[in-house]
Amino acid sequence: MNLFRLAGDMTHLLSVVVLLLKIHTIKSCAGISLKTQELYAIVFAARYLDLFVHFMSLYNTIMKLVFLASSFSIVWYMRQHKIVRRTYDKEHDTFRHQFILLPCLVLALLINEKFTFREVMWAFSIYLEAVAILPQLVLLQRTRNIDNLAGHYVFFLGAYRALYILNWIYRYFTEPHFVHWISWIAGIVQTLLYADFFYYYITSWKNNVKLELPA
Amino acid sequence: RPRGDSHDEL
Repeated sequence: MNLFRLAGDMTHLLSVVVLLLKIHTIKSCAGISLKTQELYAIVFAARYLDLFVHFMSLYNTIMKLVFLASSFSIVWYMRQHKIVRRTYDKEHDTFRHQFILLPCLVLALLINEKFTFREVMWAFSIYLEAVAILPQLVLLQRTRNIDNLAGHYVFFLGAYRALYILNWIYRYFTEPHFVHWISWIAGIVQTLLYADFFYYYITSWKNNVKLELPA
Repeated sequence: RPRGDSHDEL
């Protein structure tokens, strides 16, 4: 565990906390894409299949449980909670899941570290996570008034990916045999997807104006 | 798993 990895995990955790805070206290999920949240729930379910098979550390186990529980509860809130679900912007959240799910599954069957069920699911989760933010970015672009929490949420998610890249660079130089093309390429693609958002987020923060994305 | 494995990441 290095500092970049820890900082990455913490911003990831922070993004979830920000989202839960918005849902719990403001009882609103305005500007949040249910499609993206459902994709994340699938990502974590597929990746953490090893939760009860391989024990790595207490930290690892707890974090996995937190991400699993939080992603599924967010989906539950957005679909079932009688107040929260009314704030969901269904009309603008039109991205089709299947256009990302199917290609990711095919890619995982073709490109994986080993052709076993768990490894294919692991690769699938890596590919899916890389593009799972797309419905969220599309929704933000269609939202006139992006509230602060929705903006911070996406920013922290992007920061988490960027920090993971630094973590890989660090691990590459400090650990033997640390070459992982699948997670590296998927991680870089994922971070690049945020580039445009980052630009507008940081500009609005520097100029102290409300975040607004060009249509 | 051996050292240098990225599967320990979240």
